[in-house]
Amino acid sequence: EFLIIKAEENGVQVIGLTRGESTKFHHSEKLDAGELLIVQFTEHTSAIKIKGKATVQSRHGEIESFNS
Amino acid sequence: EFLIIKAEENGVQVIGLTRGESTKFHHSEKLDAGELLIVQFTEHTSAIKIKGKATVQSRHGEIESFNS
Amino acid sequence: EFLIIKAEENGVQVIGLTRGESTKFHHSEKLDAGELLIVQFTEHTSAIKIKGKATVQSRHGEIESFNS
Amino acid sequence: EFLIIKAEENGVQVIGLTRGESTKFHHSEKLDAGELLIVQFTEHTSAIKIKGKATVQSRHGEIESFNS
Amino acid sequence: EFLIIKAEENGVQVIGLTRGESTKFHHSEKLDAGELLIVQFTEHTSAIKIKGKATVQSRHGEIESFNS
Amino acid sequence: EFLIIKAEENGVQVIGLTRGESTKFHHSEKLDAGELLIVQFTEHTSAIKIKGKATVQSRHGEIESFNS
Amino acid sequence: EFLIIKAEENGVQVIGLTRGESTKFHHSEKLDAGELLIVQFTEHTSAIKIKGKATVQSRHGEIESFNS
Amino acid sequence: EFLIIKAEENGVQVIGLTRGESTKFHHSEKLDAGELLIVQFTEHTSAIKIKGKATVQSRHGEIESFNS
Amino acid sequence: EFLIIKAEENGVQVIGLTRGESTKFHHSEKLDAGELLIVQFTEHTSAIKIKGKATVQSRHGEIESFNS
Amino acid sequence: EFLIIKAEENGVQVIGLTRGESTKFHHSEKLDAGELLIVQFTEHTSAIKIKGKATVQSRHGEIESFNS
Amino acid sequence: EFLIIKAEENGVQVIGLTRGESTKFHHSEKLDAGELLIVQFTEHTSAIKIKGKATVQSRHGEIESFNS
Ligand SMILES: N[C@@H](Cc1c[nH]c2ccccc12)C(=O)O
Ligand SMILES: N[C@@H](Cc1c[nH]c2ccccc12)C(=O)O
Ligand SMILES: N[C@@H](Cc1c[nH]c2ccccc12)C(=O)O
Ligand SMILES: N[C@@H](Cc1c[nH]c2ccccc12)C(=O)O
Ligand SMILES: N[C@@H](Cc1c[nH]c2ccccc12)C(=O)O
Ligand SMILES: N[C@@H](Cc1c[nH]c2ccccc12)C(=O)O
Ligand SMILES: N[C@@H](Cc1c[nH]c2ccccc12)C(=O)O
Ligand SMILES: N[C@@H](Cc1c[nH]c2ccccc12)C(=O)O
Ligand SMILES: N[C@@H](Cc1c[nH]c2ccccc12)C(=O)O
Ligand SMILES: N[C@@H](Cc1c[nH]c2ccccc12)C(=O)O
Ligand SMILES: N[C@@H](Cc1c[nH]c2ccccc12)C(=O)O
Repeated sequence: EFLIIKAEENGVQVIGLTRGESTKFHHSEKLDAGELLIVQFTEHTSAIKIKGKATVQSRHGEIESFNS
Repeated sequence: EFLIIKAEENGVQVIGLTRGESTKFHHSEKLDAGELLIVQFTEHTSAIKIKGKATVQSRHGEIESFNS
Repeated sequence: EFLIIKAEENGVQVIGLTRGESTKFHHSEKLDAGELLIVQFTEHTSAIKIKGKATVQSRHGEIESFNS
Repeated sequence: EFLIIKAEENGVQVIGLTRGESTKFHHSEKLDAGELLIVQFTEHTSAIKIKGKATVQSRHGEIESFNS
Repeated sequence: EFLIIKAEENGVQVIGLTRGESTKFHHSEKLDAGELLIVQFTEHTSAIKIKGKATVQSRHGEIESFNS
Repeated sequence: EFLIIKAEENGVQVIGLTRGESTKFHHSEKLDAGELLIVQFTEHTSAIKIKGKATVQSRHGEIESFNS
Repeated sequence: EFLIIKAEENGVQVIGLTRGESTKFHHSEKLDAGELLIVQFTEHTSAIKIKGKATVQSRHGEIESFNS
Repeated sequence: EFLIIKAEENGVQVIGLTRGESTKFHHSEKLDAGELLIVQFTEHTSAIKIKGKATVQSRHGEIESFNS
Repeated sequence: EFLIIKAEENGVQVIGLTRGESTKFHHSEKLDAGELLIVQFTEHTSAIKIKGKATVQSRHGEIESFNS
Repeated sequence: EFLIIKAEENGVQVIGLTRGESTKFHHSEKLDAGELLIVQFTEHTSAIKIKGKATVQSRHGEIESFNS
Repeated sequence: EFLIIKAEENGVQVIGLTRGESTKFHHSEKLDAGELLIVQFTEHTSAIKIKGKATVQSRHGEIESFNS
């Protein structure tokens, strides 16, 4: 299973949260406006957090995060 | 199987409930307005509770929680 | 396989019934109006009962419980 | 494989019949009007009987039982 | 694989025929008008006979038996 | 894989032919008008013959046999 | 994988050809007009020949043989 | 995976080519006009050649060979 | 996975390229106009080259090669 | 699972990020305008970053990166 | 998983990139205008680069490379 994240502004963060008993941040990938990051769920990543203005495509359709 | 949760207000909580004989809260991720959290069902999480105003996309469509 | 339950009033109960030879209540999660609970069928849960006014989304569509 | 049963009146019975060489009732769950019961076929349940007025959703669509 | 049988009159019979080299009746479940019986094909049941007026839903659509 | 056979007249025969090197009749189930017989392909049955006027539903659609 | 063959005339032949290095006829089932024969591909049958006027339903649609 | 070949003229050939390092003809089945041959890909057949005027149905649709 | 190749002129070549570390031609099947060749990807063939004017049907649709 | 990346300008980078506990760049493939790169998720690649103006086709549809 | 590449001009290159820790070119197949090359992802190929003017069909639709 994978997601496509398109940064609509600079400084978008795509954060991987650990799989397992505890839930911690293991990586944060920073994106500049216009860049794409395509990520899978993996043995180490069972949750993903997105901060900043971005478009996300997944099996369930498209959705947009925004910067509050 | 995964869900996409978009916080429509600050303070949205996405709570993981334990898989197994007992059902307890093992993690609560707090979201600010506009942030996305994409979560799987896992070896440790067989139920998920959402508090606060949010939009949820899943295989079964879209649905919105609200703050009573 | 999972269900999404949205409480349309306070006091909605989502009850897990045990898998196996006997059928007993092993957990009841109470929901306030507007909260979502997303639950899987699991090794311990092969039946789920819903009391109170709620909307349920599943693979088979949407359906609403009510409070008699 | 699961079914969603919505009781349209009080006293609806959802009865599990045993899997295996013999076919017996192993559990009967009573529902009040408006309650939902979502049940799987399992290692112990290979047939399900529904008495009373109810709506049933399954992979094959929707159907209604009635009280004769 | 499962079937949903809705009895449209009293006395409908849903008969399980044995899987294996020989084909015999191993169980007959009688239904009153309006009752539903939802049955799987199983290790012991590879054929099912329906007598009396009933509606049957399956993966292949809907069909009605009648009483001659 | 299963078929639904609806007898449109009395005396319809649903015949199971043996799986394996040889092809013989191992069972013939007689149906009265209006009765349904729902049969699977099995370890012992890899071909099925239908004599008499009947409606057959399968994954490939619906078809009718007739009595010449 | 299975086929439904409906004989549109008397004397239709449904011939099973052997699976394996050699390709020989192992069985020929004769059909009278109106009869149905529903056959699977099997451990012993990897090709099927149809002679005479018949209708064939399969996963790929419907097609008709004729008698030249 | 299987193909349905309908001979539109006499003398149509359906040729099986060997699976493995070498590619040779292992069988040629001759068809008279109107006959059907339904063939699978198998442990011994990984390519199939069709000569003469025929209609072929497969998962990818329908196509016609012709006699040049 | 298989392809259907229909030669639209004489001299069409369907070439199998070897699976593995090296990529070489292991077989070239010549087709006369109107002939069909239906080929699978196999343990020995992981790429296929088509020279000459032909129509190709696959899971991804239809496409035509031409002779430059 | 694979993606198709079409460079819409020179200098597009398709970067593979490592699978596992740590997330590092293991390869960056540079594309000239008009070139296509079709990449899978693999044992070594669980995330892919795209910089520069490109079109990406995936299971979830099409999306375009841009150069900010 | 496979791709169909149709060369729209002479000199189109279809390049296989190695699967594994390192990413190198292991094969480049040159195509003349009108030729088709149908390639799979394999144990040795996890990325494919296309240079020159070509049409590519895949599960995700159709796309065209061009020569800059
Ligand atoms: N560590 C958790 C992360 C997680 C996945 N899904 C969740 C839902 C809610 C909260 C946490 C999670 C787990 O693997 O289960
Ligand atoms: N611990 C429970 C959590 C749960 C899953 N689905 C449920 C439905 C109802 C109540 C609890 C649950 C289990 O794994 O089974
Ligand atoms: N303990 C039962 C629970 C159950 C599942 N499906 C049912 C249908 C009817 C009654 C009970 C049930 C079982 O695992 O089989
Ligand atoms: N004990 C039976 C129950 C059953 C399943 N499907 C049926 C159909 C008809 C009659 C009985 C049944 C079995 O497991 O096979
Ligand atoms: N005992 C038979 C029952 C059966 C299944 N499908 C049939 C079709 C025709 C006649 C009998 C059957 C078997 O398991 O194979
Ligand atoms: N005994 C045969 C029965 C059969 C199946 N499919 C057929 C097609 C044609 C003729 C016979 C058959 C077998 O198992 O293979
Ligand atoms: N004995 C052959 C029969 C066959 C299957 N498909 C074919 C296609 C062409 C010619 C023969 C065949 C085999 O199992 O492979
Ligand atoms: N012997 C070859 C036959 C073949 C299959 N697909 C092909 C494509 C092209 C040429 C030959 C073939 C093999 O099994 O691989
Ligand atoms: N020998 C190569 C053949 C191949 C498959 N797909 C390719 C794509 C490009 C170049 C070569 C190939 C392999 O099995 O991997
Ligand atoms: N050697 C790499 C090739 C690769 C596949 N997908 C990629 C995406 C980006 C960069 C390189 C790649 C691997 O097998 O993983
Ligand atoms: N090394 C990480 C890479 C990754 C995959 N998906 C992610 C989502 C967010 C951040 C990092 C990742 C992993 O395999 O899990």
